Amino acid sequence: KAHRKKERKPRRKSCQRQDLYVDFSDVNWDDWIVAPHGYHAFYCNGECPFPLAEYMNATNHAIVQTLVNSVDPSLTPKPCCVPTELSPIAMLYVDECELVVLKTYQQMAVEGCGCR
Amino acid sequence: RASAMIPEIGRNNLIEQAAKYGTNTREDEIVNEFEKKLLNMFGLTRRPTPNEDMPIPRIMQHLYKAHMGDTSDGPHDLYPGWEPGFDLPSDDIASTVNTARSFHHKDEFERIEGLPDHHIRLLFNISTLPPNENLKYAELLLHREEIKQHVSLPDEDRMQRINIYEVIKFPDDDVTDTSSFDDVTEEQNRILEIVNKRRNKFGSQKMREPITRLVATRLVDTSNTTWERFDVSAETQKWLKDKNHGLVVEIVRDGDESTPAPDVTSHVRLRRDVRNENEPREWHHKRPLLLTYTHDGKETNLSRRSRKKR
Repeated sequence: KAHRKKERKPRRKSCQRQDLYVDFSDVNWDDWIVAPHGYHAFYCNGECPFPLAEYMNATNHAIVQTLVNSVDPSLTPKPCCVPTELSPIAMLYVDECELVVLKTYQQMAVEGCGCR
Repeated sequence: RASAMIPEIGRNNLIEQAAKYGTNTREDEIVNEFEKKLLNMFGLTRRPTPNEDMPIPRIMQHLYKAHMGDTSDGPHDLYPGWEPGFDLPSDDIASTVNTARSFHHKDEFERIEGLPDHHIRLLFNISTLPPNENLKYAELLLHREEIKQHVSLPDEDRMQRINIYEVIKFPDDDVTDTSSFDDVTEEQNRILEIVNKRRNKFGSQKMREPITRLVATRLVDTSNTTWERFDVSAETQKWLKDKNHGLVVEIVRDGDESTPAPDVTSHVRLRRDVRNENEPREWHHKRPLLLTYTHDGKETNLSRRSRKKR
């Protein structure tokens, strides 16, 4: 009855948003940034395999690139997993003139990833 | 390299990575370029290195919390005497700006020759505002603390008037020009003092008082504690283009404009209170403040953020 399980290759994760918390003390910026102490920046990682699922937000270009890759991988790699939507964060900090500044910075955190 | 944007370990790793590129540019130059990009991203010219004990005005901390939509621990709970109504400027303004900066006045210029002692000059050096930022709004904040003895007084005795004047011109702008007051050295101050003494000795035909213009007036009740906010956008705009002589504030009894109000120092915090042992830390949080609101052209704003559940 010995049943040998079919060994499967571990499936690589498909393109999705991954956790990344940027702690300002890790980069020694905590002496001039008052708030926040850090923020969830996230990052995008994973494969963009065929078939490109709906949630991968593939562009027409990515679909064509997938097709070309399927014909001859030496012509082009598969599409890349990249941020498709970013959001701003606000920071309270002391500037180089020792003025206290509250400012919002665009494109600081990943909201969504996709295959591009 | 305490003043570098990139920590030492990160710098070394980046130099190693740059070396693999095999370009003609030196690895440390490539990393320096990256460091410049980081500074540009924040609109900085160099890495800030503030003093460890530099106090951050509570108003700015509150503005940050207000922007984040954090009302869980209102500032009135954290700081006794805080006005609960204090908030970001109206959304009409907050939605058109993405940067707020706080400026303290230069204490050393708070007296003006030719004006009565109870007239306090507030001179803010806003010359460090980045030229690529568009000034949309500016407000002057004055902190008032209740005068406990006034609580039981009748209404008419509790009321005082705050008058804010813009200093348009000094009798002799060349001598009293303070547009570059950051660069005034001790030697220049000494010369200015001698010039003024000589003028007093020999008499001057010129008008002694500066020309001022009333920009705001408000009747206040001395039996409560709050921050008074005055729109000084027009004046601040002028300072960016022309000479900056600052503002003058006077507090007078209501109905008797010629008499300075008593207990001014303990009511409206225009000056340090040497009798208070908690100074100067308390002074830092309650001293007059100029808040400027600017926009740098990037697609963000300071509107109150809605709390999103991820």
